Amino acid sequence: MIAVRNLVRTYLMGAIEVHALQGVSFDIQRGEFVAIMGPSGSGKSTLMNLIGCLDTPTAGSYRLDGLPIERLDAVLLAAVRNTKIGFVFQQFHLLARHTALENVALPLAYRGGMSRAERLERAATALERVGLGDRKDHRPHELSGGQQQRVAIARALVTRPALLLADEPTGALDTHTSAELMELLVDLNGSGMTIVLVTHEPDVARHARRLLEIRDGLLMHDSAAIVA
Amino acid sequence: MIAVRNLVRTYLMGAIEVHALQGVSFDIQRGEFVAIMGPSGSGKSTLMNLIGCLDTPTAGSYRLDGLPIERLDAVLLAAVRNTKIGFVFQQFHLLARHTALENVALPLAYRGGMSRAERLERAATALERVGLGDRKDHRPHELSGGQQQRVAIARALVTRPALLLADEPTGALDTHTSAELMELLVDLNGSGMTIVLVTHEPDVARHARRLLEIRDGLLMHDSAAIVA
Ligand SMILES: Nc1ncnc2c1ncn2[C@@H]1O[C@H](COP(=O)(O)OP(=O)(O)OP(=O)(O)O)[C@@H](O)[C@H]1O
Ligand SMILES: Nc1ncnc2c1ncn2[C@@H]1O[C@H](COP(=O)(O)OP(=O)(O)OP(=O)(O)O)[C@@H](O)[C@H]1O
Ligand SMILES: [Mg+2]
Ligand SMILES: [Mg+2]
Repeated sequence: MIAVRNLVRTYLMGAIEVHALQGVSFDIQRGEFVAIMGPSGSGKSTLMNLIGCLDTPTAGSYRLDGLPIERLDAVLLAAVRNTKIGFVFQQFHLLARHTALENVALPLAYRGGMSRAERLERAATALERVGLGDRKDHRPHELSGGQQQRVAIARALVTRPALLLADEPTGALDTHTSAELMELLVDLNGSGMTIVLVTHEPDVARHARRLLEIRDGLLMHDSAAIVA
Repeated sequence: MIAVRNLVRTYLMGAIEVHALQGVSFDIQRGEFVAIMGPSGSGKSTLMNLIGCLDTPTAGSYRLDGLPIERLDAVLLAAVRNTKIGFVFQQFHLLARHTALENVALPLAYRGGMSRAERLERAATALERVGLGDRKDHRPHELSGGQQQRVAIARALVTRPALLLADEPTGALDTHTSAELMELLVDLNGSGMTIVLVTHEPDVARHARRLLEIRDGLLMHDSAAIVA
């Protein structure tokens, strides 16, 4: 499903170059459950944005279901994102002037084929599944940090994407809520969803079946590589 | 230093009342190191905002160094915040159009008594202490999640406040960086800083010497209360 080859991402700040990703390569098959760990600033979110078609690499290649992502234009990239990927952002990126329900329903509008009432109903179900049934009409600033994170998770799951990319999805959650979320993800993976999850918590990573360790923009260790 | 009595905070949303804090009472002496834990949505950030003079209670009283906070006007509240308190927000709240250095230097401008050069130098030292010496000129969107969190921490510490309030300060940090931060906080507490820290991680909470557990807006357990 995912084929990454020598992926590089450099940020240019005037005369300074920040080598956020310095050439990483790996494959992820459909149905895998992969955890990515590494120090703060090591390039994890940068890698996730590239895999999620939210950013284009400086060099290297990335194929998603055979599509050469680095060669697609903005319109095609948006279409790929909307149809294949659910993304939980490290900073949530909820729309401030919309309720939790409207935020979660939004990705369904891009897909089409549903009435507004059907979208809102499916969004309500997604919010209940993360324990926020009674917070549907709150706007982001009327929610706690962990509640905002769960809205971001519900939004990523509402389209039942083939690929879920979650960037530190339990960062603001207490142990109990975090454990519940991991059970949900294990279930979804069990019914076929491919999951790539960045985390710095070992208790979260252990639910995955493979671990990629990133340090200084490089893939230092791939647990799948041991079983050569 | 902190005396909270029957503190209540209710949010009004049209016809709906959200009882975020339902009457909590406790004292915190100068020099204590207190951890606050509890489920997502239980009222921890609401309590921190009240203690940090960023919000006023619906009912109850709060005295900070003898000052009746619920009776102060906005000007006095701002003065109290700027002179006594350093606050690490759960959502960071960095200024987007300013560099890390400028963000960290800002609280020093409110205090006065320093030249701009001195403020920038002290801000640079604060950033180095959290491992971000080489990220001074980056703006928030040019920083990783954990780097933004550390800028927020440096900003809270730069004025050497008597009281540090940290709302989930390790949420975006890897285990190693998180451990380094906790060592720094233990040091600062050892030299007299009073610290109140919200966390959902037991490994972070164990550095404190007292634990307050919040659930559904109520103080369910105070480890200091056992030693009656
Ligand atoms: N402005 C607001 N209007 C309405 N309800 C609010 C508002 N802010 C917070 N709430 C609600 O008040 C409750 C307490 O929120 P608070 O942010 O204090 O929780 P918390 O313990 O910090 O949670 P977390 O661990 O997820 O950060 C939550 O249920 C939240 O939905
Ligand atoms: N827009 C940008 N411009 C310049 N440098 C950037 C930009 N975005 C990120 N960086 C830098 O690139 C490096 C990698 O950032 P990235 O966000 O991928 O780290 P991360 O592994 O996700 O860290 P964290 O665990 O703290 O979230 C960091 O050192 C960061 O400062
Ligand atoms: Mg990141
Ligand atoms: Mg909170």
